[in-house]
Order: sequence, then structure tokens, then C-alpha cells
Amino acid sequence: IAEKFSRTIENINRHFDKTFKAMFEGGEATVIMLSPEDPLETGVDIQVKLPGKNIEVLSLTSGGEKALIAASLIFAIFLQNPSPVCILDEVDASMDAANIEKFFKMIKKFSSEIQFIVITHNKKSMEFADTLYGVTMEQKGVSKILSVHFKNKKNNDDIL
Amino acid sequence: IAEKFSRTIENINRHFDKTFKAMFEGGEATVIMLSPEDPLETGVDIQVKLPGKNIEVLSLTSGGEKALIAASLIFAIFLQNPSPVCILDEVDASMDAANIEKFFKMIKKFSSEIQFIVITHNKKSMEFADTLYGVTMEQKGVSKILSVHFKNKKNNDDIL
Amino acid sequence: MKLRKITLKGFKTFPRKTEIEYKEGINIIIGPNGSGKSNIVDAVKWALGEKSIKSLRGGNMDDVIFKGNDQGMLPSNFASVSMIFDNQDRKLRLDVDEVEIERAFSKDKASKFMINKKRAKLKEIVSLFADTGITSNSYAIIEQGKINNLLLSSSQEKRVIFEEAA
Amino acid sequence: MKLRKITLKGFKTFPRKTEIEYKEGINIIIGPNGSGKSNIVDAVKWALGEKSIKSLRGGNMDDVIFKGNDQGMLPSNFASVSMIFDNQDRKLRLDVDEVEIERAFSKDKASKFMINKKRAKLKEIVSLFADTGITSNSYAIIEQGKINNLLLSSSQEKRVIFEEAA
Ligand SMILES: Nc1ncnc2c1ncn2[C@@H]1O[C@H](COP(=O)(O)OP(=O)(O)OP(=O)(O)O)[C@@H](O)[C@H]1O
Ligand SMILES: Nc1ncnc2c1ncn2[C@@H]1O[C@H](COP(=O)(O)OP(=O)(O)OP(=O)(O)O)[C@@H](O)[C@H]1O
Ligand SMILES: [Mg+2]
Ligand SMILES: [Mg+2]
Repeated sequence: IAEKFSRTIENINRHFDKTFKAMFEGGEATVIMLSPEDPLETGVDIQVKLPGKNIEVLSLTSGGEKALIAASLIFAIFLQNPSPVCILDEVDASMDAANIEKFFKMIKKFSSEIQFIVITHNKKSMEFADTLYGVTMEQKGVSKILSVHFKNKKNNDDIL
Repeated sequence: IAEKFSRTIENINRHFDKTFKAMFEGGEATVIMLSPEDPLETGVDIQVKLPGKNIEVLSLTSGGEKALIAASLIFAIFLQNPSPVCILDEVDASMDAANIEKFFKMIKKFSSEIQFIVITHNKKSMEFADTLYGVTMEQKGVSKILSVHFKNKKNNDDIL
Repeated sequence: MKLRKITLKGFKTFPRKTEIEYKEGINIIIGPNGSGKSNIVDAVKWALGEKSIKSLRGGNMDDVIFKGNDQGMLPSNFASVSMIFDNQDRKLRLDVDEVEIERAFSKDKASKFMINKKRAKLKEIVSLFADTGITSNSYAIIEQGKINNLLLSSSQEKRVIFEEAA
Repeated sequence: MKLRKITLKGFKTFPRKTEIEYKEGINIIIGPNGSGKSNIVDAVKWALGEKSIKSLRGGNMDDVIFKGNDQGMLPSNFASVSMIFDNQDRKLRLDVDEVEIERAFSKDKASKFMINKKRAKLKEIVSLFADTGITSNSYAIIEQGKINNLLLSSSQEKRVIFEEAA
């Protein structure tokens, strides 16, 4: 079991460096066991170096950077052991346009294997939908699911 | 002093109902002393009723609703005692397009008396700038203030 | 394993029976502030057995039942959420192609759980989903405003997440 | 009272002297993720005497000094931030039209404070700004991700905010 955990951490470590580099177009990322001699009890932490910058004090990273680092880590865990469904509620709120593009492109890669349910206010994000759902309150205080669009990718502009 | 505090709460209470109604186009909002018989020690809380809905359990409100309620409260305090400078870092992150419009229109009303410094990623928000500053990292890890536009309101589109 | 449909009735801002069918790939939900998008996420967590009302943004469990509006619509008497999963890959350890779980709650009563229309205990629901990665507190469900918690969590909390992935 | 200019040198991602002149009305700052926008807000709080490095997103006070980049640019030896305020309305109780405050910090030393180029104590800066509404923890400075804290705060914490407005 200790063996299994160490191996899992090693794998996720490799995956994380890969997803991080894809997300940030450079830099490095690692998952480390704080007490590698004690796999059964050790805490685990992550360490990242953003492109152009030195090793990060994680707390100093910006709002958008934190969201992307966390997303890279979750995708790394998915490479190890994909969850069938992934629900994301406005995780793109702090991302700039360029990063939204990278983030959703990575979601797209995983979407053949993982079912995504994503909530967003962002017009760029919406373009990545295979299916679009509108929620409104026609009647006061009552939610209504307005429509389900099965989007034909070529007709994006018609719908939006 | 107890007198002064009670009067301040009464005033902010009136202001809050005004700013809230302007922000939400309806509903009601109050600031209440939990122990009105003890103005020197009492805690203070707020209570809101959103248009169409019943009195809110504040925690149940949505991300965007919380931001707008908080903004209304801060503007109410400004009506009582304006701060010369107000700094807002991405407070519009959870707001939909219609609410960003209302939020910045209220900022505009206060901007003749209060100096605002606002950070945003949102294109709609940027349109309300009197002056626009761009921050970039031309050199790795080094911030550069790219430009200061003194925007002529009629030429919004040229700049953006 | 895929989520096919979620049905809400009396849950938060869904007083009337509302069915939402989800497809493969990327499903995107949009709508104005306060329209009910995050309430759908709460419904998923609740149906999966979420015990903490705080993580559903409530003060007490009654808060999940529709409270009425100011136009005379009456509060609901109960809340129910059901989810239907495609189980052809048998990720859920039941020998059926489709699995439906349901949770129903009335004021001042305990929640009732169902698996494929048969009464079940909360712990049965939890153990059924335990190895699927779909649990009420899964790292694969990221609530509004919570994405940074993963990074800010302690080294022991991170350990728990990696253990689940093992 | 208006903020005219902020000057950063060696502070976080501003190794070289950088001046930012602010105007009346609505000043909007835009830029990519991680480019340094929130660092400017940190600089304002820090210059106003912020004591808690945690509320500047740091682990220890050295974290405000530019740490260099991976292109060979060396870390800075110290960080300094100065702010110039228009004081024609005498909101700051000094009989001058312009007030400049400055904070400088070197590794392993205490911060140095200046008011109009004269050495000052932290408590002098704090008391100078105390009644203006511009303090490092003012409700008028809303950091990224923090707007909801106002609503979620306790009834006593809310009291403190209303007391300041009185
Ligand atoms: N039990 C309930 N009865 C009636 N209304 C409720 C109940 N619980 C929550 N609500 C309402 O649901 C609304 C919040 O819904 P939700 O959080 O889903 O919005 P949202 O679409 O995610 O918005 P945002 O884009 O701002 O995040 C609040 O206005 C709240 O009053
Ligand atoms: N002392 C320091 N030396 C060098 N770089 C630093 C220092 N402190 C913080 N940084 C860097 O500043 C960056 C964060 O800057 P900031 O929070 O201002 O970004 P931002 O423009 O607000 O981005 P966002 O739009 O994502 O909120 C991080 O990449 C961090 O590494
Ligand atoms: Mg929401
Ligand atoms: Mg920021």
C-alpha cells in the first residue's frame, strides 16, 4: 500500500508537469511528498515555476494563475484516474481571454472520456460547448431551463 | 456616542435601501442592530429581499447577487461618509453583463466625488473608464505599465 | 458511466418538476445572476448524500426546500432530486445498464434515499459511488469560488485527494 | 484628497522604478493574468502600513522584495513604495497641499517610513490616515476574491465597519 501510494504520487508528478507545461506553455511543476521515507503518513504538496519566473511562493501567485495551476493539477489526477463526470462552476471567472482558450482546449481533450458540466458567464467559454443550456427566471424566483442546443460546431454563430 | 451610532445606523439603513433598489431595480434592504437597546455593544446585520423573491437567507444568495449586495452596502456607507479613494480588484468577476452595467453606472454616479481604481478583465467594464492603464510583462517576471489613455468618451471604440 | 438526467422538484428554485438531460462531452450552462445555475450543482451534491448544509450554502436542511416567491407562489412541502446514470460500463457495482438514485426531504423529517426506486440508506448511496470519483465532496466537483481551495489546502488535505486518485 | 501618483521600486514585480499617475474619476487597470495588477493594490496597502504579510499574499515580509526572474535578472536588495496625495482639502491633518508617504524595506531589517521625506513612525502614518477612510484594511479597498467577505462577516465585524463610517 505504501508502495502503491508512492507510485501514484510519482505518476501524478509526471502528469502534472505535462499538464502544467501545456497550460502555461512552459515552466515546471512537481508533486512532492514532504516525508518520502514515510509514504503511509506523509503530507503532499506541489511546487511550481511559472515561465519566466522563479520557483513560486504559491500564495503570491495571482488569482488567474491559481485557477490555472489548480486546473492543471486536477487534469493531472484525471490522467491517473479519470472521473466519469466533472462539474465546474465559474472556474474561468478570474481567467483572461488567452487563458480561457488554453483551459477549454484542455477540457476539450479530456471531453471524449470525461463528461463535463460547466457553468460560465464568459462568451469565449460558451463557444466550446457541445450542448448549451440556458437558465432563466421567467416567473419570479422560479428557475426555468430555457433550451438545450445540440450545437453543430459549424453553426456556432447562429446560436450565439 | 450611543446616540451617534444609532443615528449612523439609521442613516445607512435609509441609504442602503436606496442603493439596493437602484442596483436591483426593486426589492428591499435594511441594516439592523441586533440589540437596539444596547447601541454601544450591539452587533449589526443586514437583511435583503431580492425582487420577486422572499426575504433572503444571505448564504443562499448566488455569487453575483452577493457581490451586488455588498457593493450596494459599500455605496450606502459612501453616501453616509465617502472615502476619497476606492480600490476594486475584479469585483465584477461573478457579475453577468446586465449587472456589470448597473454596477458601473453606480460607480459613475459616485466618481465625481470619489476616485476609483478598478481592476477588471471584462470588456463591458472597461468602457466605463475615464483613464485606462495596461499592465503587461514584456520582460519576464517584470511588470510594465504600458499606457495611460485619457479617454475621450466619444472615441471609446478607437481605443478599444 | 455518464450522467443522463437530473430531475428536481421542490429543490431550491425548482418548485415544479424540472428535468435536465445531459449529453456526452462539454455541457455548458449559462444564465443571469441568481437564476439557479449553482443550485443545480447543489442538487447533484445533495443527491449524492451531502451531509453538510453549509456546503450547500444553507443554514439548516429546510433551506433546500423551495420557499415560495413574493407573487403568491406557495412554499413546497418537500424537495426531491433524482439522477439517472448510464451504467453500461458497470462502474457502479450494480448489474444494471441504468442506475437511478433519488433523495427526498420534508421539513422536520430525515431524508429518504432510493436506488432504482427501492428504499436505500445514505451509506448505501455513498458506498455505491465511493470508487467512481463522483462523491459529494469530490475534487471533480468545483463549486463557485472554490477552485483556489485545492492549492491553499494543507499537505494532509492534499494527501487525501491523491489517495482517492490511487 | 486624491491619490496623484504611486511609485514602486523593488516591490514584487516592479524591480525598476515605476511611476503610475492616477487621475480623477474612474481609473481602470487591465492586463493578463499574473502581470502585476493586484500587486499594485498590495503596494498601496503596504505603503499605508499593512502589518500582516498574509494579507499581501506573502509568507514572510521578504516576499515583497522582487526575487529576480529566470532570465538572469537579479533579486532587488530592497522594496520601496511611495504615494503622493493631493491634500488641498486638508483631509490629511498636515498644512500642505501635497502629502507624500513612503515605505522602504530591506531583508532582515524593519520597514522605514517617511512623510514628506522626513523619517516617521508607522503609527504616525496610521494615525494620519485614520479618519480619511484610506487605511490598509479599509472597506473601501476590496481585494481580489474578497467582496463576499463583507456579507459573510460576523455582526461584530460589521459593527466595526459601521463605526468607522460614523
Ligand atoms: N430554498 C429556496 N427557495 C427559494 N429560493 C431559493 C432557495 N434556495 C436558494 N434560493 C435562491 O436561489 C438564488 C441563487 O441561485 P444560484 O446560486 O443557483 O444562482 P446562479 O445562477 O448560480 O447565479 P450566479 O451567476 O450569480 O452565480 C438566490 O436568489 C436564492 O434566494
Ligand atoms: N517578490 C516577488 N518577486 C517576483 N515576483 C513576484 C513577487 N511577488 C509576487 N510576484 C509575482 O507576481 C505575480 C502575481 O501578480 P498579480 O497578483 O499582481 O497578478 P494580476 O495581474 O493581479 O493577475 P490576475 O489577473 O490573475 O489577478 C505572480 O506570478 C508572482 O510570482
Ligand atoms: Mg452561481
Ligand atoms: Mg489579480
